Amino acid sequence: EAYTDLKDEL
Amino acid sequence: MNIFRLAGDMTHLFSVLVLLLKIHTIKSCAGISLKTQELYAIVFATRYLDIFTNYISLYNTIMKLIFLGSSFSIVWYMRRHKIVRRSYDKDQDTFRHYFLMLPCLILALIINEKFTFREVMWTFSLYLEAVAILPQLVLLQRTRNIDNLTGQYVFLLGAYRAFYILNWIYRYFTEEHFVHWITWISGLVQTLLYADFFYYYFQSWKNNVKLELPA
Repeated sequence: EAYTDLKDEL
Repeated sequence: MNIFRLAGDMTHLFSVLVLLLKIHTIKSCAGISLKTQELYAIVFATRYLDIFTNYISLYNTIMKLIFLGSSFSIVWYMRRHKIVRRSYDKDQDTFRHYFLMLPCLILALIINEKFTFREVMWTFSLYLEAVAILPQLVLLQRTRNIDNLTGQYVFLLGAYRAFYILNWIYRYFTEEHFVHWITWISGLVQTLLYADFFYYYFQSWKNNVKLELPA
């Protein structure tokens, strides 16, 4: 899902 | 992970270490806004809710623990430590920072990528971080003498989000479907709020004079 790839950021 | 994001994380880490160094070694928090520190503690608490449930990498977990630990310990130092708290300038640090939280929460409930508790909290932390520096910038304009460590702290804190903007540009061009307007706009607003500080900081560095912000 699109939004998960920001969750690897702090 | 890309070089821009690593530079951003390191800059952010250094800003926190500079502040902890100042408070821990010279036992002073003169010129530091407790309101901004409290807002940052809330930012990290609402952003890292998934720290134990969503393992991404050792680096990610360690950095989250450092940011959580440092922001809460700085708030503790400024509120409880018998020596440090004496140098806290509460008469000047009067920004109504709790008034900042409500609009951020309402906005997060309206504009978010997914209407779940965790996602709304995460979006709230993004909006709150964008404005968290305001009490500190207001305090800087009131207190005439900005010491070097405080200036460096604010500069590094502003620079880290600028690196993140480069990171988002890089990821936009290298990853499919990497489009996140909410994060991009709040990150841009956050960095723009530092614009005038950066200008005066650069001027003071270029002319080798003490940093002064116009009243």
